[in-house]
Amino acid sequence: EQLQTQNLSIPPGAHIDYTFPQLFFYKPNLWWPNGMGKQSLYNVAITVEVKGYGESDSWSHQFGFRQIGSTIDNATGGRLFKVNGQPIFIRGGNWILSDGLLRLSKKRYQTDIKFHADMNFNMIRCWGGGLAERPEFYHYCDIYGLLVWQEFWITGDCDGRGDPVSNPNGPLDHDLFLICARDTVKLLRNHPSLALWVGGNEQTPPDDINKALKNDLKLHPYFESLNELSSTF
Amino acid sequence: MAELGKTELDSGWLAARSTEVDLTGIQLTTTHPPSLNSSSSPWMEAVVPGTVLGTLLKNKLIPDPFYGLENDAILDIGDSGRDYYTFWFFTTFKCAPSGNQHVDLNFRAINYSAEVYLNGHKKILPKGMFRRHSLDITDILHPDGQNLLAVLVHPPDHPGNIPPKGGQGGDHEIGKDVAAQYVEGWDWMTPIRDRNTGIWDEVSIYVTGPVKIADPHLVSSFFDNYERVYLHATIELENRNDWVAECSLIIHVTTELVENACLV
Repeated sequence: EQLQTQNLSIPPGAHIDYTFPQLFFYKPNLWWPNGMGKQSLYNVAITVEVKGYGESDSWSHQFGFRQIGSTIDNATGGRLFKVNGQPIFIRGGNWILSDGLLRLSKKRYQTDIKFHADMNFNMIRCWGGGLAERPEFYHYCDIYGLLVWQEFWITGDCDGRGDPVSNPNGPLDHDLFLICARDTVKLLRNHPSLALWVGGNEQTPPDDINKALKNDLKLHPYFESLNELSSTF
Repeated sequence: MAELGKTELDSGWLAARSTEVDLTGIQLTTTHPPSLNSSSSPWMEAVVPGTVLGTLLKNKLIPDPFYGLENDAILDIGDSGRDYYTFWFFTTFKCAPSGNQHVDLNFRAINYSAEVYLNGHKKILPKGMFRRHSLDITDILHPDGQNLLAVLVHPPDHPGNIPPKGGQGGDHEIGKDVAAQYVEGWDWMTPIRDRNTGIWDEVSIYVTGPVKIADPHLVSSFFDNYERVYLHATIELENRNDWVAECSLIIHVTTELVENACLV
C-alpha cells in the first residue's frame, strides 16, 4: 500500500522525535468491532538504516484504521459510542485479569478473548482494581474485534471509600502514578481495539492526577483542526 | 555480531527466598552463581514471567490457591512480612554484540521494585507495577561467554493486612502504591498472598545498531466519509554514538490480500 523513505542526520548522543510526512490511503479497509464488519489490519513496519552500517533497528505493528468516539447522553446519562461514524450498541464484559498468579500466556489470552467474541460481545472493560492489560491481550482484541475500556489503578474502596474510609488522595506518590500511566499509554496506544481510558473504578483519581490524565489524553489540537469528522464525535 | 532485535529471557530462571540466600548480588553474578545441585540449596526453578506464588506452586511448595479453600493454607504477606516474599531471580544468557551494536535489558513490568545485578554491576529499578524498565548493558556484557543476571524483587511497599472477614481491598493499604488493588481480596476474589510480587511480564534483551527506535505512535485522520485517510507516524530516535548518524528512515505499510500475498 505504501512505501516511503526519508533521510535524516542525527547528532551524536541525540534523542529526537521524528514525524513522517503523512501517508495517504484511498478507501482503506476499516477496522470494525465484532459484529459490525471485518477487523482489517495493516502491517506498519518502520526501519532505520545508518550509512556505513546498514539496518540499525526496526519495528512493526498491526494497525487498524478506525475512528472511535463517545459522549455522555444527556437524556439517559449513559455513554454513547460511535465507530467509524456508526453508532454501536455496546455489549460488554467486565475483566479483571486472566489468572491470579499472572500466568498470562498468549494462548490463554487468545482463548479468553475469542470466547468473549463468540459470546457476541464487542467490548471488554478492564477494571481499575486489576491490570493495565498486556500487549498480547490487546493483540487478540484487535484480531477478534473487542473494543477495550481500560481503567487506571484507582478504586472507590481503596481510594476514598470502604470501612474504615480509605485515603481519597491515594496513591501516596502521584508523580509515580503519572509515570506509570504515561508509560502504559505509550505501550498500548497503537492498538485499534483501545477505545477509552478511564481514571478508575467508581471513583475519580485525586484532582491533580485527574487533571493531568485528562490533559495528556485529550486529542492533540493538530488533529482537532485537521480531522473534519471529529465534530461528529 | 549479534542478531538485531529482541530475544526473550523466559526460560532457565532460578529463584530463592532472599532470607535464605547469604550471598550478595555481586557475588551471585560473579564468583558464586547459584545452582540446583544440592538438595539443601534454597534455589528452585522459577516462573518468569510470573509471580513468586507461581514459582512456589510450580515447585509444589504451596497448595494450589485456586483449589477449594487451599488459599487459607498459604502464609499471607500481612502476617509474614515483606521479606518472606522478597525473592531473588537468576538466569544466564549469551550475547555478543559487535563494535557498533548496543544491547538493552528490558523488563516490561515488575511488581514492585527491584535491584538488578549483571556480571557484578548493580542497577536499581524504581517502584511501580505498571512501567517498563530499559537498561543499556552494552558495556557490562561478557561478549565471549555467559552473562550472569540476578534480580532481587521487592513486594509492594504497603501490602496491607487482610481483616478476618475479608472485605473490598482488605485494609486498603495497597491503595497507597501504584499496583493492582484486587490482591488484598474482593467480593469475587480471595487475597493473593504475595500481592502478585514478581517479574510478572516479559524480560528481554534487545540488540540495535547505532540508532534505536523507541515508542512509535500511529494516528489516522479521516476525510470525505472515510474515502480519504491519512496515517501519521511519529517515532523517537536515539543516536547512541559519538558521531553524526546519516539515516534512512523507511516506513512500509502492507495489507494481506490473501494468505501470504501482500499488495505493496
